[in-house]
Amino acid sequence: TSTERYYLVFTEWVRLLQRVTSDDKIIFVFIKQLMDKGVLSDSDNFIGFVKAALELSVYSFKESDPTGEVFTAIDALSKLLIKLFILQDFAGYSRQEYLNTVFSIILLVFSNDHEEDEATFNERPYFRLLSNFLCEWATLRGHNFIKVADQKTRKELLSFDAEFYNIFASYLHSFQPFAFPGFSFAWISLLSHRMFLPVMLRLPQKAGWEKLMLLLIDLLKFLNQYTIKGKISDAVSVVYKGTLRIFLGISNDVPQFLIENHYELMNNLPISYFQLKNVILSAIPLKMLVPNPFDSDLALENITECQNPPVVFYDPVSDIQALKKPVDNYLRIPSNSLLRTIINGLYLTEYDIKGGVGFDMLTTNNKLIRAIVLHVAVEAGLENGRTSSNAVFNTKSSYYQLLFDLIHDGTIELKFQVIQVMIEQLRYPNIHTRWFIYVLRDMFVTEAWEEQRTEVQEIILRSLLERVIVHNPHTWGVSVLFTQLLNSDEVNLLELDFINNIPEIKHMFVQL
Amino acid sequence: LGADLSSMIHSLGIPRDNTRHRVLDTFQSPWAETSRSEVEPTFFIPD
Amino acid sequence: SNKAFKNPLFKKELKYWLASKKPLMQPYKEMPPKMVSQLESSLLNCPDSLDADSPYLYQVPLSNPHPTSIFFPSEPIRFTYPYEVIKSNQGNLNPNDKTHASHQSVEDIYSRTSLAKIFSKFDLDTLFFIFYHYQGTYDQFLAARELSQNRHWLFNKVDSCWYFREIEKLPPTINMSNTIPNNKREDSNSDEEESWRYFDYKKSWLARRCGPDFVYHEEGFEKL
Repeated sequence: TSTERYYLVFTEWVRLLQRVTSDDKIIFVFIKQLMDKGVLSDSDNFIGFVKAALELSVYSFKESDPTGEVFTAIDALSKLLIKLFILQDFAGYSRQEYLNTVFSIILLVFSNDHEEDEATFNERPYFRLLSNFLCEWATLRGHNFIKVADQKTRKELLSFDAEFYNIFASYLHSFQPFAFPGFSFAWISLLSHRMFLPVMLRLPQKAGWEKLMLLLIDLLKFLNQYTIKGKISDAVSVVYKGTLRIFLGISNDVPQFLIENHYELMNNLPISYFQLKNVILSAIPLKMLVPNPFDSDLALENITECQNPPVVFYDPVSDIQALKKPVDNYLRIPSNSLLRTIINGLYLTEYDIKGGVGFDMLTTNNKLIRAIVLHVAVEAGLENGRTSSNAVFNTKSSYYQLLFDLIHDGTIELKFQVIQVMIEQLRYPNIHTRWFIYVLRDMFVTEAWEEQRTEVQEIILRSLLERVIVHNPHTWGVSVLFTQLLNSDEVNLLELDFINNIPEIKHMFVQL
Repeated sequence: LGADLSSMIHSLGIPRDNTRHRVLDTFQSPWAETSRSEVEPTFFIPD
Repeated sequence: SNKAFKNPLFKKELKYWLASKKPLMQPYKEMPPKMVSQLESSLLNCPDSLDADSPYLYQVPLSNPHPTSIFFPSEPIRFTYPYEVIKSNQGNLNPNDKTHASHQSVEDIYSRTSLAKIFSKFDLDTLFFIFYHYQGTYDQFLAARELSQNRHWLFNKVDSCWYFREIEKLPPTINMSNTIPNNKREDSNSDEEESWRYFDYKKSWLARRCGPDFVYHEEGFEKL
């Protein structure tokens, strides 16, 4: 059969690569013959050949002595596919189409293997194949593809570089754990691969960030779905640990990515992941020196960085949708009717089951609240730069008013959600951190709440406490605000009923 | 409450002192248990 | 009924791919037994760092294969050097050894790998051997890095030799007379002598002094 003939040809290729180096002239001759003699002369037989080669390579892996060389065939296949990518004419079709075809074939063979017989499926050969693509591409692209002799090809490959990674990322998205649980750990290993993750983080003009966020959100969604209170499987715990380690690596190497994408990460982070939340929100720009947050004499208005608006990669305005007009109109001229519209829009029509600390479901739209709060922050930051701090660091400003009114008129849950999201903005020294410290500190001490005052204070303290009670890291902004409240002359925390009446909490605050 | 991350941070190769060092370019695996050996990073050899 | 499902090339596989889309659109609220089993199997088969390593295809062998004990692994093992051990060694430098004169290790993505750390302890002979006999490999790269970044040798593209510029401080000349003209006194390099060495890999396998007619041309050297 043609499949059997493909097996023979591929086996010859594997043998050849064991005898000569991959840039030997024989290799070029062999590939040319593949094309000239009709093995790879059109897309149908290309698909047939690659399918057969992949199936044979996977079979070879499964049959190999596990202590020996198990990847010989897979390594040879990846070498062939990359060679074809470089050497082809690309007259009738594009590099993109070629790559899409290759990945599609892999995905189809993989799907069959994964679904058909659970007992024999093994993720490793597929992982190896994809890992090899990344390694081969990394070698090829060194110093802007300088090793590619032909100038025209070199230019084409250079402009294709970002697309290569984004196509790879798109297919990785198809392989995600929800779709193929038997590939989960290989998938996470690919997402964090040394020749994928740091590249995606550093592509010019942040060209890899959108797709990288897609993949990280895939991972967080999976964790979110299977982090059930009291019932977390070992496997899911291991997924969590790997995820945490990956985020720590990103925070170390490219903290700017976490800084600019914190909004979407918070939207998808499982609600009980306080430490991971802190890791993401603690990211500090690479060269920034940060003053001691526990210094009670800290004057934020004198810190230069506290004037700067943080960059936001994804504009939250797109998520406000129907409420954008009422919110923006309110920020221009506050009114009760606008407030009604906004608040009504924040409640869900169905309960959202969420395993939180002290609650199991939500009736408010957490994402919409986050979008509005961040939007207010962005606008306040802009105004601070445009006019003056007095316009913005002012309880009479519409920015403050909106947040105050949402809390004042909302249910306890809405109060909690708004305050929680505001506290998320207490990050590294920047204008948003500074502004929310101002707002939250004022909200903590103001008498304007009237009979709701204690409730609001309790929610603010609870929300801060759940961020500081966990192991390190803690964000700079949360530490600053917490220190200010502990040292406040205006309110003695130890006199508050909700602290006094619970021995464990009282003890904690006395220590703090 | 999370966990003490210092051993995880150390296993990543993130320095304890104030020096900065990139770790993702030599990242072996998301888990310390599967990071038994170092991996070859990207490198370039001039012709 | 879609045409793609009738294509003999992939109609068999396509239905499995399509089946994977369902849990993607609507994830199971609780993992069904099959999914639990698949996830656990994935954990069991989790790829490790050896799987993620760069594929090592055929390389021209250095020498004839020689018998080794069956207990020796055939793959080179890259083990992790405890960081503290290396740090304490950096102080033990022979101050008279000029090649280690400014042995401040450069900090880059390789510097904390065990191989790079081991290379920093190799003597020049070993580094040159690796450089010339393991061409095209990561080992050659690391040898070149160590020679260039840490030992400050320069690689000449023209003759493929490594060169070293040595500055020797001459003992101050005792001058009894005070009548040295001012223009001569201003020469600040008068008590330093520059000499060049190169490593002769072709014949003697030794570092030799360059002849008096050696002139340094920057363009002839590789910017590493």
